[in-house]
Amino acid sequence: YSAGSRIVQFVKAKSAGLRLAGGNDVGIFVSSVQEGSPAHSQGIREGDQILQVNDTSFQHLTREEAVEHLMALPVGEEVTLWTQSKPDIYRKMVSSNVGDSFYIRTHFDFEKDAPSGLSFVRGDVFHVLDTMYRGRLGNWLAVRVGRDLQEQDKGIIPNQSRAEQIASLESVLKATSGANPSGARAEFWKLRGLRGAKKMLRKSREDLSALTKQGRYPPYERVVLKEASFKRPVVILGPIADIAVQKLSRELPELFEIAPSVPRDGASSKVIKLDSVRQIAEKGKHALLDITPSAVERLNYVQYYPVVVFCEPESRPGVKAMRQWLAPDSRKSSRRLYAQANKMKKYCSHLFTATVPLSGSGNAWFQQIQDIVRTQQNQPVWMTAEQADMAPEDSLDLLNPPSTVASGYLTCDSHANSDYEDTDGESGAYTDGEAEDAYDQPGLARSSEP
Amino acid sequence: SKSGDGKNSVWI
Repeated sequence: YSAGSRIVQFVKAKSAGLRLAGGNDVGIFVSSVQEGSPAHSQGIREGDQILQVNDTSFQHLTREEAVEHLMALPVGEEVTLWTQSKPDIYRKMVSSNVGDSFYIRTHFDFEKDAPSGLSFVRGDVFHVLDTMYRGRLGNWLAVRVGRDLQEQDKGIIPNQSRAEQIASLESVLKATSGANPSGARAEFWKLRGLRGAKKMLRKSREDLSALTKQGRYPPYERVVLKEASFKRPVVILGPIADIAVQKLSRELPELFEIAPSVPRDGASSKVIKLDSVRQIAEKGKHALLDITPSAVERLNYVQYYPVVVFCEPESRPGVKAMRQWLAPDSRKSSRRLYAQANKMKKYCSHLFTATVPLSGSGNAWFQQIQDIVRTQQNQPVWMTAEQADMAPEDSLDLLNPPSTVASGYLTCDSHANSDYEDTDGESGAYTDGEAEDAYDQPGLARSSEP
Repeated sequence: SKSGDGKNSVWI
């Protein structure tokens, strides 16, 4: 520290008499000192950096945390400040507006309560720009960061303590009165008229809520962009997904391995255990997963960062021709696979990492899938700030602690897993005995359409 | 860019 570093002591009056600027990595600075205050009488000046207050380091606090800390100090007690004079850095910091800049992932759903507010669902990422919006406690100024890592809409979100209150209220409401399927995601499905979505939404939210509890996630989790330290799992969606995963695992066995699916306890449906995803990643390979869209969400949520590739069909005859050429022995219905792909595109495109067009002939699609996986593996993903500091071999253990094993499975798409008779031209009554997940089978669940 | 001047509005 500079020669200007010094210890200042004074007794706190009604206030210490300070305004603070900066925050987070740039440090906490004094932006003004009240005339006649104890701080003023002790020679604290604008531009001083506060390194420590009593026993608390001020070096990695948000401005909100620093302000709350000073406010909580009892009136009439002696305060010891360790400061250093840094006017140049302070001026640069103010002019470039770099204080309080960090990223969070949310772990509760929020509907905005002010015109300038931002609604969000758990899992959304925000760039926080200011932890004391308009100089007051209560709101953070933030920008939503999209899946493409581009900054989107800007507005206010509840501050840390309000977030904690809202998140705990939300979990209490869930526990006492069942789920409240309001919020942006419910709205999303409602707008699209998806029958049965509410019920399934409730289920999927309860799952996420259970995960939140298991992982003891805070309402806001600090995240940083970093490349995944393990080979990310790959989910192929679309009418040739079965062919694609077989081809990838057969032709590139050192890079891809199909994750085994097992019967779910007491049910005919199949699941993939998270543990088998972890085991394949530990071998340095991409696990190939045949899972439902809600399982993709879940995988995102537990931070396995799946690469989701949607193979987009051009036409139904195109799918049929392609399947006849690539897998002449398959009895799957092209008509049904085509319909399923269209519905997936309509309802689940927010989950797609990339789309591969299935047009023309040749194996261009296969090369494109490989290119996408390679590119995505080198793309940074949002991971918890603490996790980013960990040794790579430890990080996957954290992702799958023993406590989550009971629910550590991913639901498989039973339709994609079974080999159908080719029913082109038949009417589309799907009579599998299982309860269908409206979210996973958008529009296919007991659809009344011909 | 941020709105506000990036400091608390009341003396602490």
